[in-house]
Amino acid sequence: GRRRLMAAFTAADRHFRTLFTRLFGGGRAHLALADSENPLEAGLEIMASPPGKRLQALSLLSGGEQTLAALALVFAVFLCTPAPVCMLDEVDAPLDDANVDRFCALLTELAGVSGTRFLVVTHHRMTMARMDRLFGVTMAERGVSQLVSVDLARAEALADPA
Amino acid sequence: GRRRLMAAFTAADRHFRTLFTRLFGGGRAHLALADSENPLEAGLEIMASPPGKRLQALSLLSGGEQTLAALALVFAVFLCTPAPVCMLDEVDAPLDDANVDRFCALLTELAGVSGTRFLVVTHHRMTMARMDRLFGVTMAERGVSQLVSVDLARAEALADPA
Amino acid sequence: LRFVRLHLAGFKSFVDPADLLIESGLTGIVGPNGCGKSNLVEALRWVMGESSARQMRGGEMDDVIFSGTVDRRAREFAEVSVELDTAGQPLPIGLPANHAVVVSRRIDRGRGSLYRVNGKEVRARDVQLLFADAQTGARSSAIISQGQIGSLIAAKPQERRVLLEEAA
Amino acid sequence: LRFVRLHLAGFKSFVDPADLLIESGLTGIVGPNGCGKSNLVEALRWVMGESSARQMRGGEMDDVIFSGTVDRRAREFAEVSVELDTAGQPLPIGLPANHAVVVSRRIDRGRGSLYRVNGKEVRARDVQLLFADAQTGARSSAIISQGQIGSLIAAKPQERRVLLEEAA
Ligand SMILES: Nc1ncnc2c1ncn2[C@@H]1O[C@H](COP(=O)(O)OP(=O)(O)OP(=O)(O)O)[C@@H](O)[C@H]1O
Ligand SMILES: Nc1ncnc2c1ncn2[C@@H]1O[C@H](COP(=O)(O)OP(=O)(O)OP(=O)(O)O)[C@@H](O)[C@H]1O
Ligand SMILES: [Mg+2]
Ligand SMILES: [Mg+2]
Repeated sequence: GRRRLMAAFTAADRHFRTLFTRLFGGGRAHLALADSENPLEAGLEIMASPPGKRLQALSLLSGGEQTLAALALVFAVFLCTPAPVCMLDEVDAPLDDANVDRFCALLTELAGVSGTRFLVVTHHRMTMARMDRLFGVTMAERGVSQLVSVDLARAEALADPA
Repeated sequence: GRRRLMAAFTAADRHFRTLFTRLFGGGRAHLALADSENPLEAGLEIMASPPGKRLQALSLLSGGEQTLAALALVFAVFLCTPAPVCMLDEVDAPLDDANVDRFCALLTELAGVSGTRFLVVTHHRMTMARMDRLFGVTMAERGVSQLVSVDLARAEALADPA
Repeated sequence: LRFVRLHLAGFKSFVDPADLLIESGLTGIVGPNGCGKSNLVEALRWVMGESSARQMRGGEMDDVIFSGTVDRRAREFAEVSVELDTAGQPLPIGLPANHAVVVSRRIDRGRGSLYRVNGKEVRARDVQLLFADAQTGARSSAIISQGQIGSLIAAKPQERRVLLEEAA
Repeated sequence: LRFVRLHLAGFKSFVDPADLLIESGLTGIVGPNGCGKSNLVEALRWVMGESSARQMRGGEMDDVIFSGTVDRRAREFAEVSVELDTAGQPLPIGLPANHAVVVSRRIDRGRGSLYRVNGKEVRARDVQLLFADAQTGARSSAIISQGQIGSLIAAKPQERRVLLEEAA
């Protein structure tokens, strides 16, 4: 129980520190056990300082910064025991283009390192452009979904039916 | 109490039906008082059917459809007593381009009808392009925000510091 | 009542004085993650009399005062003011029906907030009433913070009725 | 264990048979609001043994069966299968170490779900164990539903520790 959990915490924290700096292009962060000395009861807090800012709890970061820090945590845990498939549903929605760029670069590297297959649902054009292949979901007939393999130009048109 | 509330409900519902159809480009929806016969205790439920789909509660719609329906509700209440200023912080994040287009068209009309001044925080290029003017917030010096008036080309560059 | 300009100094990340012009139609606010866009939304709520530090994403109200960066030291006070054009409508707190009205709020670290209307000190209550009479205020349903639409969707029907009460 | 293909028929808005090829690297999934992208995420969780209808955004598990549109009548069953390549690893439920393995789940309206591995009927428990041994499953922390990142941010530290337990 206790020893395994501490080992997991230490491993996740090590990955988290590296991934945070990668995703933010600088800064530093770490995980902390909160509310109790006993790891079996403690909560998991994120302390982060984006580049040039002071160290603070997750709740004081901006919307996009919080999303990026949460993604660093998810991937830190993932790296402890890589899953064969990873599916992400519009996690890039609050991110600006620079952060989308770093997020995609990280995905590409994770796929290379672990052999994990990634399925990424997105509306962001930049994310679409960084995928190895694209599937479009359409409702040519109202209420009925169909899957079609598409290229980037077609994907952009799909996202913009106007 | 009771009569005023029912009058507000009826007015909000009337606006909601029209705004829903505008924002979705079709379909229909209505507000319903839930959980109690007494309007002073009842909750507010949204019943909606996007174009070509069956009528269902808000929770069964997709992420983008829920956001659009919630925006229709917010603007329906707004039309009952138009405020002099309306400030929206990244409400367009889950929307695809076609819905962003309809959302912006509605904002333009509301501004014309009520004289309300709109401040719209966004990362969406299409929304930026539909604004009358743009302000950029930058952190040229880390941790220190500055406001600058920008044109569209500069705004797009700001959103994409890469 | 028309909103004309929002002025910030020492408020959150806006340590240097900054002006947001509020003109008719649609004004877009853009910029990278973490640059201070949502802080502007909070400045608008704050000057209209917001009394909860949690609504300002802080633990206590002093958290709205610029807390310093690696290069700059923390400030001791923050001030936000909003310039209004009353277009001749009488103002509730007995001010002359003067077109240009400036409502300001200043907070000094450890000493609380001070409100002024056209330079004259008033109570928080007066400011809240001034804006309530103009169908707006710190908790106006026409001011939507980041993530607030998501909470409206996830809310139970009972929690959504507060929107209706505002319309009544 | 490698995921190769997800096949849906009658599952939510995918009334007609549909195949999502899962190849190495990054596969993007795009399309307008309401077209069925998040339904694919739920199909993947469902076939791996998800037991809660709420996780499927429904009231009861039958809600995953295609419920009809203005032009099409509702279906009586839904089926999702996932094709795996075990790359020679032994499978826990005593199947021959055959490379291509198909796990399927079918639900008939009012009669519950039936799981099969390579055509042989198995219990839900067997399917859940199969995927748990391969570091995945219906509640894998590597599957992130729409809005889930927001809940992780809003969660209290106590609620976030479940992530750590998964890594232990
Ligand atoms: N009192 C304060 N003093 C200095 N900086 C502060 C203070 N309060 C908040 N900040 C800083 O303001 C930044 C957040 O700004 P804000 O939330 O407005 O960003 P944003 O532009 O909305 O970003 P996003 O696009 O990610 O939502 C944080 O990085 C935080 O460090
Ligand atoms: N059992 C069912 N039968 C038929 N249609 C269904 C069923 N369950 C859900 N749907 C439909 O699926 C649609 C939602 O799909 P989904 O949530 O996957 O959209 P999405 O592509 O993720 O959209 P967004 O970009 O807005 O998140 C809804 O409009 C809903 O009506
Ligand atoms: Mg923000
Ligand atoms: Mg979705």
